[in-house]
Amino acid sequence: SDICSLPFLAKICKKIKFSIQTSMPFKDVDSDKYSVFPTLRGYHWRGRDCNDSDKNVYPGRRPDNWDAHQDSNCNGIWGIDPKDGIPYEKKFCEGSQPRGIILLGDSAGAHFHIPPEWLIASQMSVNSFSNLPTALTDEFDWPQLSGATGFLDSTSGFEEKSIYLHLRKRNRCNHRDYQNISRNGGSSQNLKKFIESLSRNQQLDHPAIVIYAMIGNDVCNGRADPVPEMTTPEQLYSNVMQTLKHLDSHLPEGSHVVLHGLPNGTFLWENLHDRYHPLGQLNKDVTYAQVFSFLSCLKINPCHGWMSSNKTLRTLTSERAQQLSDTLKKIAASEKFTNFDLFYMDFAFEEIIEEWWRRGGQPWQLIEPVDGFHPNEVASLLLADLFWKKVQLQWPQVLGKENPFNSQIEQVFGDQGGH
Amino acid sequence: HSSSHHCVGCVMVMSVITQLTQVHNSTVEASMERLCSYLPGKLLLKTTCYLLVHIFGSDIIKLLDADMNADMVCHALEFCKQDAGQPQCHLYPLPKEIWNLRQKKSRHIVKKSVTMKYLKGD
Repeated sequence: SDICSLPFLAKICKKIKFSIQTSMPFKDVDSDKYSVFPTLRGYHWRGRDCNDSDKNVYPGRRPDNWDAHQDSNCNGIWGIDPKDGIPYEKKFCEGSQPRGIILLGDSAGAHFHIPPEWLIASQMSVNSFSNLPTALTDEFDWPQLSGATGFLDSTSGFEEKSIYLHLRKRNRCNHRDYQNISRNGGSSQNLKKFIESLSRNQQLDHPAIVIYAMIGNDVCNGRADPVPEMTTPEQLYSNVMQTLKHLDSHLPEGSHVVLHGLPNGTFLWENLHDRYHPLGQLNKDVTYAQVFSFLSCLKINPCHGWMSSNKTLRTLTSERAQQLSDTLKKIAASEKFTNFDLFYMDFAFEEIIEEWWRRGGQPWQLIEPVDGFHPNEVASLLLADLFWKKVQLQWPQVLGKENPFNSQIEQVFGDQGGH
Repeated sequence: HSSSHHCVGCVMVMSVITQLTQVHNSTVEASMERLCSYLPGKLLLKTTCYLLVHIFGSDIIKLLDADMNADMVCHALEFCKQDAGQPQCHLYPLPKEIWNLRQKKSRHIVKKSVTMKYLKGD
């Protein structure tokens, strides 16, 4: 039954298991934590390596000798302008304050998504499962389309862009400087198991904007009584301080950290319970309430607290989520660190519902149809857009300035090697 | 947890097979073949599908042809199990008495199954 027990597969299995346990790229020849391979924690999750045989070449680092002879930070800008003998990186990026985006998140941040076409028999065809190998080797996450670090065009034809693409548009020197350090089931409690996969050299790299967005698993679990397992405000305080101390010892000076609050998840039951699940659309025989109940019975409901017919439990879960958000707010207001400034932002799902209403949408259209739990791609991009607008308004220094050389960078380097 | 995930996976796959049979007005066997044909060859996905059909296909055909729903098939094949003292988990609503009747029948069907004997063995 365990295919990995076959001798000829043992080695590759060991490597894949290591990659999954540590959230590090499976294929990383020079071990600099950046990869030329898309899945298995490759460039779908963090900027693509432009030289996987040199560990000193990777996205986000300060240029080596102004990249006169090679692109040491993979932003596609290198070489010397023949007109004046000045290296392009010096000419276009010096003083522009480049910075990277790093997400510390959970399945929502990694954009967990099971395509409904895998379950709807009436629409099924040979093409329905073409993305299954990619999904499997990316743990059913689609970070390349996520609200924080997505670099692919939205599959929903949405204009809004990810936070990374906003940053790249603001300063083309930020090209490829993104890291999605997220994991399905990620919470303040288990972040310490995979935060080591964050890559930033305090001396050699540019500053980073780190978004801490553990938005559910501290109050979500599959237990029959989920409350005892929920993280308490005291535990959260301790866990987050541990994370922030780790960041202070790794992030370059001049970085920024934004703590994201938790949502009020009662929204899920209220907008989905009596709607048909994709499995129930053909015969009108399976609602989300039944799916939630089935998952709870099996004790694998991703969030029994909110995905439950028990109103009292839903309210309790939201109260705890609010207490944890208040704790994050308190940390941001009272704790100081050497290498970064610290901010707090509410998880304003209500605001993006209003925005979606304004566009003629329905709230249930903002939730992943198969799991009935995660924000879908549209919701992620609306959240990213709202995040960008709020930060631009309240803390413009976090985003850096518009680079006046963007158009010249595009003129000389085009798409800068793409992603 | 892993057995719970096996149960959810089984019920989803059986639901899809049942619905393919309905949508294409075909046999259960044809629907299983169709589903496997939709899968890519990468990561041994198509191969694994045909292997599972080879192992469980005949039991699935007998059970679905005997009007069992996805929940019952997965309980009969033991992808879904009811732990002692725990409620029986199912996705589709069905009155208890009908469930119990059908379950007896499904057990009878798989009793002669070579696959189940093999799987029950060491």
